[in-house]
Amino acid sequence: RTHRMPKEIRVEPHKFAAELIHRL
Amino acid sequence: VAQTVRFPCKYASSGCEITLPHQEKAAHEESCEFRPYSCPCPGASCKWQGSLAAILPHLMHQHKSITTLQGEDIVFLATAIDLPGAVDWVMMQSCFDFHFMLVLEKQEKYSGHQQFFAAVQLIGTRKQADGFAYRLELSGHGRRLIWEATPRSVHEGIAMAIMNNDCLVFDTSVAQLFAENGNLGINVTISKC
Repeated sequence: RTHRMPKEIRVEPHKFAAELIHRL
Repeated sequence: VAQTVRFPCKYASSGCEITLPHQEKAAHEESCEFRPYSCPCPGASCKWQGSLAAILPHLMHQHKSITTLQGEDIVFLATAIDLPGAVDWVMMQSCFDFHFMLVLEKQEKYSGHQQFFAAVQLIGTRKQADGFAYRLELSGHGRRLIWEATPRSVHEGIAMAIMNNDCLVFDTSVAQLFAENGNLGINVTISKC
């Protein structure tokens, strides 16, 4: 059984905390 | 009298039919399935609350930057892990007809000591979450670091799990062992148990 390479996804850093400051 | 009288759960209007003595109310209401769900995104910035069915539409409309990948076995490549300060990397993994939110969080719980915390939460109830297991694996350069656990439900959220270190925890020096070009690949596998 060939080992199927799992799919990869690039995830950018997210400053959720900054999101609030951005919204104020 | 207060001990004999039974009070309705405060989420009766949302459909909970349970009545209980006063001293049992708080504990029940904390885990009541009719309690509104909060936004599962890390960080306390989003104040949204709503039903379980409304979570996915909320994420799609209000948190468009969160991408979803299909499959039980994926690689979550967190980029720029050397970014200073408290940072989150969030993605969704969909498999078994469910959506799982994967969170990697960098935090400085103790001053001068930055750590990474990684956990998975199911967009579903606690009971549904108990039917799954997740596995996080860091591997590279002849090394392997694995964490396996039951996903939290978005009803509980992962803030408590992170606070109690009840998730994958590693510090920046360990992260550097597995990172390449400032990116960290985490292999995430979801399975039914």
